[in-house]
Amino acid sequence: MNIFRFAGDMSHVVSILVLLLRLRSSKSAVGISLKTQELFLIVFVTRYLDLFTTFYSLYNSFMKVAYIASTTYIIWMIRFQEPYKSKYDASQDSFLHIKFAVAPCAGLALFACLVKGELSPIDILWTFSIFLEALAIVPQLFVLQRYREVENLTGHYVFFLGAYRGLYILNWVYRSYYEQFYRHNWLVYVSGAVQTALYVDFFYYYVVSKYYGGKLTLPT
Amino acid sequence: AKVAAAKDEL
Repeated sequence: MNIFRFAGDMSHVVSILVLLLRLRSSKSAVGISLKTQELFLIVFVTRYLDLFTTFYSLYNSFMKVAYIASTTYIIWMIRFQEPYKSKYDASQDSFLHIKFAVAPCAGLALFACLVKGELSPIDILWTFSIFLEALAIVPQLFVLQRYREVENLTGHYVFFLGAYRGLYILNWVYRSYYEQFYRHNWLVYVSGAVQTALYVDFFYYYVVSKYYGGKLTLPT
Repeated sequence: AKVAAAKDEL
């Protein structure tokens, strides 16, 4: 564990708490992409299968369970609980059908694992989750774009999620310098970089709006 | 054993 990784994890936790606060305080899921939450749940469930095979630390296991549980809860709220359910507008969240994200990532993961000779289902699903995570934020970014004016807490949610990814890149740099038994994984680096790059545009408008103290409005 | 990057991460 290093400071970047821990700060990244905490940023991720804060983002989830902010999202829950956002849902509860406004009593609606307008501006929130259910699709992104569902993609994240697929990511967590396929990546954290090692909960059953490898024990890293209590912290690690606890966080994995917490991510799966909180994301499941958020999806349940938006899909089945009032008033979120009736206010959720699926037509605003139409970009990127789940299967068009899952299928290419699954194909790519299978190919990558064949090349690397990692043929256990857990390895293949883990690699799949690395690719899918890079795409998971895309529907949320499109929902923001549709409404243009981003509600405060929703903006913070995306900001903390982006900060988490940015801090993870610093964590990989740190680890490669200071950990003796560290093996590079370029697939992780590339998809992590792609994932972070997706946030850059949002970050720019977020920081500018905070600097000038105005509302966060995205350009058309 | 070497741990591959990110396998022990969240």
